Amino acid sequence: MKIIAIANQKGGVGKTTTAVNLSACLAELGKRVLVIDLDPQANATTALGLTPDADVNLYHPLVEDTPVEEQIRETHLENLFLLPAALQLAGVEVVLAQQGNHHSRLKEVLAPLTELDQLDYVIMDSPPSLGILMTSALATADDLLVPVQCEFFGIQALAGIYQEVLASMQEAGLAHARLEGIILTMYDGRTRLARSVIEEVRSHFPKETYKTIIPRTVRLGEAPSHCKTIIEYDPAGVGAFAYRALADEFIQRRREY
Amino acid sequence: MKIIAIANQKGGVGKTTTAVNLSACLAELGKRVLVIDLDPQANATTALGLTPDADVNLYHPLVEDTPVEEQIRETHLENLFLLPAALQLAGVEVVLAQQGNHHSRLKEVLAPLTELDQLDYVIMDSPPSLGILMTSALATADDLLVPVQCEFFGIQALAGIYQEVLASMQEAGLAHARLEGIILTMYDGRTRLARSVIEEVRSHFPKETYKTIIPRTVRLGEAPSHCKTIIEYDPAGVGAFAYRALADEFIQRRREY
Ligand SMILES: Nc1ncnc2c1ncn2[C@@H]1O[C@H](COP(=O)(O)OP(=O)(O)OP(=O)(O)O)[C@@H](O)[C@H]1O
Ligand SMILES: Nc1ncnc2c1ncn2[C@@H]1O[C@H](COP(=O)(O)OP(=O)(O)OP(=O)(O)O)[C@@H](O)[C@H]1O
Ligand SMILES: [Mg+2]
Ligand SMILES: [Mg+2]
Repeated sequence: MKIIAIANQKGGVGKTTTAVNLSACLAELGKRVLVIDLDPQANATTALGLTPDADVNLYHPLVEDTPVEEQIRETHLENLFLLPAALQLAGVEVVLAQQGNHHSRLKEVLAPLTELDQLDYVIMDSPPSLGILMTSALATADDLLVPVQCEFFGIQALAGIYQEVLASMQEAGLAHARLEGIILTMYDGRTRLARSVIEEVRSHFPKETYKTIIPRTVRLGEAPSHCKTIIEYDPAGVGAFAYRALADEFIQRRREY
Repeated sequence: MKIIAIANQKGGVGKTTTAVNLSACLAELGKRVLVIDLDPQANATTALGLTPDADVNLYHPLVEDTPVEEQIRETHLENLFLLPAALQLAGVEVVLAQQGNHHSRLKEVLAPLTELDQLDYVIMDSPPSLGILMTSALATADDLLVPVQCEFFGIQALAGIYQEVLASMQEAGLAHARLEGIILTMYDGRTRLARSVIEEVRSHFPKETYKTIIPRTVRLGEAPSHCKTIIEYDPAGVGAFAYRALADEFIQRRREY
């Protein structure tokens, strides 16, 4: 079982869209995937058709020591499970900040998952912040996947998460996650800015940057409003094609270790 | 002097783009504006042509009690000033969480500004989170401006910040900010989703929703990569037109009190 954090402190770069649709495509290929929604805004939870519920989210295991297994829900897709989030999860940050162990707490709480249900992947959708929920995801993950939007601030954000946040956590022995992949998102081929962002990311990170690029397409924004993943909402469209290609590449890269 | 928070916990909805370009247009009209960058990612700082600097940001006043006036910098635009951010600002959240007074601390630190330099507006660019920096902005502001992206998650985000976060802070006497305005951003007229988001926001908030809508335009994404505001980068384009109209509407609404 691999634990993967999808993280980028910059907002609106496609973390949730990637967490939901990559997981759906992996489940379609027969992998058993648990999506953990670590964002109190619970976008991944609503995108997968569940209603955020104050009684069903990681606040209870993290703060009240309830068993993590009780928080897991099925989704309408076979092989795809969800640990939902809710606004209450925001309270975790202040509580854990006042305890000493905030980085290792999430890891402790998720430890029982390795025994459960033969999960292939646990995919964590992180919030757009540098707070404790996000840094806990980095501290817990085996692999880090960073979606990078093809916009000017995208490069700075990548440098921030990789060279500043992850590097200093690794130095302090708080994280062992490796930067497994960078996924270029919301690519709009008509803009020179998008192409220059792609060139710059690929030149600095030739191995980490996935070949698959996620194009900007209205359908990816519409799918969650119907509580559907892209492969259910628009299975023949460019968004579904791209996320299926991403899932294939994700699996292929793991075979090559 | 009015203190305005530009806030929305959802990522990538145009907070920074609005903070920078609305402020530039107000300065162009002769208003004296201070932009306060409250986001450790410092996007507003780089967009205004300054380099994030660990020695020049609100960490020092908030945590070390240094005078706030020492943190203020000129920009290359007349009438437009900046209190920059830097990654160091992220450390404020853990420090303030461990003290009792985290909501009122920013207000104390900014109090001297009312005496300074006859500022007309202080405009705070907030981070995409529900953490202490963002809630401090709500606790300090006279007015709250919420940019809402014309996407599905935009409606949930608006409900979140207004009905959950601001309402509970007001109930607890922690905030007196009123929801002065909702600004619809990144409007892509070709999508039915965008039009339905606009309709829904306007039907629930007829008075608060600004008439001006900010269209999606590549130039607004490119301007910060040249360290320019939209009125310098593309003064005749739709982005400049929209933000100038927004500034006019902003001033007009204040005359009508
Ligand atoms: N390739 C795409 N084409 C068009 N719209 C997209 C695409 N990817 C994501 N979106 C839309 O853009 C918005 C931001 O994407 P998303 O919510 O996945 O980003 P995020 O990084 O999770 O944001 P946050 O930082 O707030 O958690 C959403 O409304 C989403 O539906
Ligand atoms: N109207 C627009 N048209 C095209 N691109 C835009 C527009 N407004 C903003 N952008 C771009 O979209 C991205 C997100 O915008 P911005 O950074 O202003 O949002 P934000 O809410 O401040 O994000 P964060 O939550 O990360 O602070 C940026 O790359 C920005 O340049
Ligand atoms: Mg998200
Ligand atoms: Mg911003």
